[in-house]
Amino acid sequence: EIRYEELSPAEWFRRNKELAGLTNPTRAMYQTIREFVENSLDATESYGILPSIKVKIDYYDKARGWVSVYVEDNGVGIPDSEIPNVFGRVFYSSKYRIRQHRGVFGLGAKMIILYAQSTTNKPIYVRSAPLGSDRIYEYVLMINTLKNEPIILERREYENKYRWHGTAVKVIIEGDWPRAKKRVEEYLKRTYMIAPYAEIILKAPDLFLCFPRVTTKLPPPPKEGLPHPKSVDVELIKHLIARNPNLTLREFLTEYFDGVGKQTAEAFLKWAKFDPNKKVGDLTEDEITELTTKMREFNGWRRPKADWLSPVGEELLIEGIKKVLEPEFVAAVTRKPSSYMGHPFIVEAAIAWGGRIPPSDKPIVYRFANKVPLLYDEGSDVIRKVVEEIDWSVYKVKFPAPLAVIVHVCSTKIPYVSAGKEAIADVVEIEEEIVLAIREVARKLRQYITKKEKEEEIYIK
Amino acid sequence: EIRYEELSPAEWFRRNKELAGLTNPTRAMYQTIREFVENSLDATESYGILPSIKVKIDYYDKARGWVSVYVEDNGVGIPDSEIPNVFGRVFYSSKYRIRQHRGVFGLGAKMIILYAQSTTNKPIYVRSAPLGSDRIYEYVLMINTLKNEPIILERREYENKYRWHGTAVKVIIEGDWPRAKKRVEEYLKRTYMIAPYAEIILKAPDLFLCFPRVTTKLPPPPKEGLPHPKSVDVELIKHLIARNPNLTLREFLTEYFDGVGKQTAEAFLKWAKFDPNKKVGDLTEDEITELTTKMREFNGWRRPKADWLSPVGEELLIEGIKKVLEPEFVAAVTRKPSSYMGHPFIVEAAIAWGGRIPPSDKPIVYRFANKVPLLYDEGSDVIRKVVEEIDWSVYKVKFPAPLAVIVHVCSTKIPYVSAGKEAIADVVEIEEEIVLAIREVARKLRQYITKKEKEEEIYIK
Ligand SMILES: Nc1ncnc2c1ncn2[C@@H]1O[C@H](COP(=O)(O)OP(=O)(O)OP(=O)(O)O)[C@@H](O)[C@H]1O
Ligand SMILES: Nc1ncnc2c1ncn2[C@@H]1O[C@H](COP(=O)(O)OP(=O)(O)OP(=O)(O)O)[C@@H](O)[C@H]1O
Ligand SMILES: [Mg+2]
Ligand SMILES: [Mg+2]
Repeated sequence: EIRYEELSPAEWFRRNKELAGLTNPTRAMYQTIREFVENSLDATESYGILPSIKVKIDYYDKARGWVSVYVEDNGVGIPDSEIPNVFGRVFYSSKYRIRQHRGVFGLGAKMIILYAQSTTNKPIYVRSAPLGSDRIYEYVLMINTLKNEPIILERREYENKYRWHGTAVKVIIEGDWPRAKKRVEEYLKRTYMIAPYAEIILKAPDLFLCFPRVTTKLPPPPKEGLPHPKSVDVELIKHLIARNPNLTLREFLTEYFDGVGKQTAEAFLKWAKFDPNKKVGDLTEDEITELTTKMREFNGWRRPKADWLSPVGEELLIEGIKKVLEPEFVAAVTRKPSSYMGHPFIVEAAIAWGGRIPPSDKPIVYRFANKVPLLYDEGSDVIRKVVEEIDWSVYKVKFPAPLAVIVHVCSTKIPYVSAGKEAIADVVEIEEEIVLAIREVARKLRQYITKKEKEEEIYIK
Repeated sequence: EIRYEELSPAEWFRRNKELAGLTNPTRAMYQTIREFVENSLDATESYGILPSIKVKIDYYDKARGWVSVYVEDNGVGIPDSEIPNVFGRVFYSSKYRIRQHRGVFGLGAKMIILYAQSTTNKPIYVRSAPLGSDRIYEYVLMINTLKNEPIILERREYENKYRWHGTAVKVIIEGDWPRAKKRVEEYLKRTYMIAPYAEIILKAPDLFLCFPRVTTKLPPPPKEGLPHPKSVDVELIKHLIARNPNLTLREFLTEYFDGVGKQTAEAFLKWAKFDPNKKVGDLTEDEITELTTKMREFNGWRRPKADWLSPVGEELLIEGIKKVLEPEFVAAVTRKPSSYMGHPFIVEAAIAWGGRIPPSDKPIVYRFANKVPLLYDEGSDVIRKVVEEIDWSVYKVKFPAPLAVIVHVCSTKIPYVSAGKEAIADVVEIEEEIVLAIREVARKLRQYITKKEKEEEIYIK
């Protein structure tokens, strides 16, 4: 008698936590902090708010290895009716949009709550006030894993006397703070390195970190984009048709897709042999498939816009690297936008040399995806792959050398290797852009090293 | 106005196909074949049936890069009422049990169907007859991604005149057969290498493979196990309590857990300071947490049984390696069962040397998890990590050398790095066992090389 079962997404991820980076108490300690800090940065920076983030870590039950983690931000807050949903339902998110955010899966906070429930049986505490709200809302929540629904244990609301806005969360997890401490410090340092407009304060056992804002210049928040016609698949086309079956094919293309004007739409439809006036609701299944295939094949689409992206920028990169790494030399480049499968992306690279950078047998690699520092799974990451395949002697680098390579990839869809969001997959277009970006700054390093060699020769003479 | 959305699991995986290995048409070609072949092997081997599997690949629309993939087995079949569920609902499976299978996530077949829907808009065709059934059932299905439900386009049933049993599936996907061909051949060859009781036939453009059975001796199917007390978490305990809140703590432990007899249960409860006669339904939240923590801490549990596992065995390993690699020397070892977090696992390792193995700068690594050959993501795999860290000169191996290392890890829960099931995460206990297993067979290789050197000296003299 074979038993067939269905699992809710919450139950499935509870059983397969390692797919989301929760492999042991050390990594869980790190993942808890990063998932909440990234949510706080999304809730501030993406809405034009200068981020102020507080992180507080305390031992809750040292014998059992339990730690409490508190993260507070001055962000855009969460509406009362949505608080139970965003923390109580796996695959629930405000970031399923075509826009650069740190979050992407609608899973992060829920994984931490599932981990806490599984190890300490403690609920999550949430306090939030949306921007301009005259009330503050507090919840104590758990997740019903069998149904993928929130369990509201407590709810309070009270007057927002001092017009606070933002979100505070607190969980109690089985976490190895002493083992994770170094990496958490590195994570926050690197976060700040490329977001020096963020103020981050961490209070923890044996660790106090204070990163004050070094600039009040916030990069403009990315706009929300439309899908690019090269990134379509049949399901997406069907979802869009269902929204308004009465649109003509011409209207359908210009309304729902990035960079498609009336002329481009008509040129495409002529090439693909479709009637521009046909209603999309009248397309047969085969025609829908044909339309999709042709959209992906057509070479006349405009390149994807970068308005939905938010690169760090060369100036801010250099400033942050100088402050954190204190090198003798630094060069940075922000490449022009490119795209893979219709998803726009930008690669930024920097090289830092000498100064307080310790000599090492191979380059120290700093990886970033959508402004998030990646500290695990380096072996699976395309950035590490590119750095290893470069012949550094061409740039006058002899190992051991005090060389750091910083690469930031930002996109409306980062092709993560796993739901733990620690490594970027080796998509061909992204790999090629990383190679070109690193070579560009490596050439500047070579110029500097050459100039230094000449100066030393003159000095010796 | 922030827009919050919920995605069904089908829609989430459609948007994040790369998390399940569907990164491009070459990999999709490979993944389609492996997901269906692994389902067929689970449906035969796990039920004591000698597997006969047919795979047929044809170009469906060469211009658009569309390929049809047909896989048929003589397995245990799928009941009529379950066919729409197992192919139409993400997270639906018969393998959410404590038992070794190739499948584990309840996702594989659905990912292929979602990929086909997204690229060619074609449904899946399924024909199945359960063991002993007098009817054969045919379905044409798609997945409703918004609701994670099957869409039944057609259904037929007819008389099972010749008492056939098994399952046949057919999909049409955008797949790059020429680029994937080599890896598919390697996958089937290696599958057969450790399952030489399986008969596998592949007919494809430019490729005909026929692997006839070399033995009719099928390893005994693994039994279904109970969870081990070391692998508990709070959620599992709560699910089990809910099943029958009237059980006493003593009964609860002996009934639901692997290897817990009355004596062990009482010893544990005494040590953990619980009343053995207390009803589990009367435990408070804090007591449930305390019980969970203590169960994971207790050192008096019996080691996990290996009855739920199905290793290949040294004899079959050697036989398969001889047939496929044709080496001069081969040694194999099946380690005793071990466990991590209460999940039993067994590591098997073999070394093959010389003969038709080509010399290479580093060992050729053959990785297997639950009898599935792993061909991608080698850089993320713990097996590759261990092989690289071994100093092979200790075993008289000088590179370039004709050396192949074969490692098989089997467990009731393989800690996969991602849902693409191509790499095993570096769990400490598993890594240590792999090191010990490889050293064991490496020492036998050293004996052989030493003996060979002596013979050559005598011959030269
Ligand atoms: N500090 C916060 N301030 C405002 N909104 C928040 C905050 N934290 C979470 N949210 C809301 O909760 C949603 C779910 O968060 P969660 O971390 O689970 O997923 P995500 O951030 O969308 O994606 P990912 O899984 O990649 O992190 C977010 O999309 C956001 O709308
Ligand atoms: N050829 C087959 N014969 C019998 N049952 C099958 C066959 N293929 C699929 N099934 C049934 O369908 C279920 C779902 O298959 P699917 O591949 O989606 O998930 P899974 O094999 O359980 O796990 P995984 O995602 O790791 O492959 C299986 O658990 C099994 O019960
Ligand atoms: Mg998040
Ligand atoms: Mg499967």
